[in-house]
Amino acid sequence: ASEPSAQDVSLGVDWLRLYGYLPTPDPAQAQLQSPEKLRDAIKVMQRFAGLPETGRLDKRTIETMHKPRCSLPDVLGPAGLVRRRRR
Amino acid sequence: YALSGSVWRKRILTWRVQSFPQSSLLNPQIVRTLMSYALTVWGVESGLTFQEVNSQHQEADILIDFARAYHQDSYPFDGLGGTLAHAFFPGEHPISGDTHFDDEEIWTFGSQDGEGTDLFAVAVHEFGHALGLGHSSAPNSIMRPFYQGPVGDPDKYRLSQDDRDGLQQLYGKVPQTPNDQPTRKPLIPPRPSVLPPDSPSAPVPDRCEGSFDAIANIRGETFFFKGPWFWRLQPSGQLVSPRPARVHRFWEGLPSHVRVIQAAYARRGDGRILLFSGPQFWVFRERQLEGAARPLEELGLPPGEVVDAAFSWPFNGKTYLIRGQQYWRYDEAASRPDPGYPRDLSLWEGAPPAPDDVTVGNTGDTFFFKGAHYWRFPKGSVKTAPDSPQPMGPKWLDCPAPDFVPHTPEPRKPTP
Repeated sequence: ASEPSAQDVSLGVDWLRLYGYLPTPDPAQAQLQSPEKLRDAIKVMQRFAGLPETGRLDKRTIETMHKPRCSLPDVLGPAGLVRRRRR
Repeated sequence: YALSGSVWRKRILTWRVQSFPQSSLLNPQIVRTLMSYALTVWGVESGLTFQEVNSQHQEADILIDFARAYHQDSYPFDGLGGTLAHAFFPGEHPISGDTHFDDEEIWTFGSQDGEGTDLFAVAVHEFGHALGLGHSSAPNSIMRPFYQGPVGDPDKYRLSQDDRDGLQQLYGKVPQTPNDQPTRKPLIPPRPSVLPPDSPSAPVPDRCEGSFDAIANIRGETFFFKGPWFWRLQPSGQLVSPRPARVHRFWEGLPSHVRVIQAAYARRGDGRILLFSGPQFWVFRERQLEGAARPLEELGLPPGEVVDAAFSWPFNGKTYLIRGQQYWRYDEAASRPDPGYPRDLSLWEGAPPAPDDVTVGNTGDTFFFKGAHYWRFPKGSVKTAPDSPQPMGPKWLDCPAPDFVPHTPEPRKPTP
């Protein structure tokens, strides 16, 4: 399997943040996402989408991220609730 | 299932549709009926009662809006596709329970062709949020975050066990004694006409028979045209629907006298989509027609000529137009046909003559289609792959392999 492009990774991380799988970065902090955290977030997303849980931004995962969907976050933990609090 | 953490403290909830879709096949009465049905789906499992309020001045717990782009909340809509709708969890805030649908979606109900987005299915999902449910990862749950397509008749639809469990965790079960069982109003929705007056009367063709009029890769999706119908194959390899959509309802502005799309392709550079029929072609931006019909002479073909196939080849940026055993080449960048054409199609080694159509797949391979078979040209190559031809059905159309097109004659073997 080919590696995802930098653009796909960037879009994927944005998507994962938007729907609550990754925490929204704190503007006051420089934050690096560990590969493990990213892999775990992708796995949860894949579970929601009914995809094989590879933990990789593979082709099917990226395609699924482009599917029509509900705007609300999937994970209503601390990450997902940030958007609700903002509202 | 997942719970949002908030719940309504009352068992009778009011609702009102505050704004209706601006351009939709669904009139306000149908929209209201569908909303009523979608709420009832949740009501019958929980004993919650939903009352519609009609006055604009009356407060409602669940206010329903069709809105575009930024609409005063944290979830701006993004036009066609992408995000479809959202709803706010229960609570004391005025916005709690409110449900918003993206007005730029093509909302449908009872569509037989998989076209558009089924309003009832999305409404059931969103009202789940409005009652306090989060997204679920259960396979049959209506609360899965991704749009799963229509869910069938509103009066027959029943929530999955996962959804019922989540709802009943919040509001309890309905009374089970016969006398206490809530009755469900026999709502007879005014079923919208799913067939426009000019809809084709011909039966829906069998996609597994192959022999398509045209096939095109449009932004990663493969479109298969046959008569007044077409199917769409997503980049993931899944059909949008096994039922075809109607060409004239999707390609807005295509003249009604055009009954067959003989070739189609997405133009490099500006992404316009060209549909060919007879000695003319039409240019579409997204789904909308741009301008009038144009003659094929513009692309370098002799007057009155028609094409069997058209495709844009990414390896030289040129457009190829095939008729019978000949092909022409057009330079999109220079907006003129290349000199020295037509040439013999045998330069594409192993290609079938007069293919139904040709398209370049997402992997870069070029595919010639004819009848029920396809010929693959590996990325950048003008020589067929050794395993060509192959039956189309299993790879492209979710059709079974063994008995695929039993009446199709033996495919022509590639020229050695």
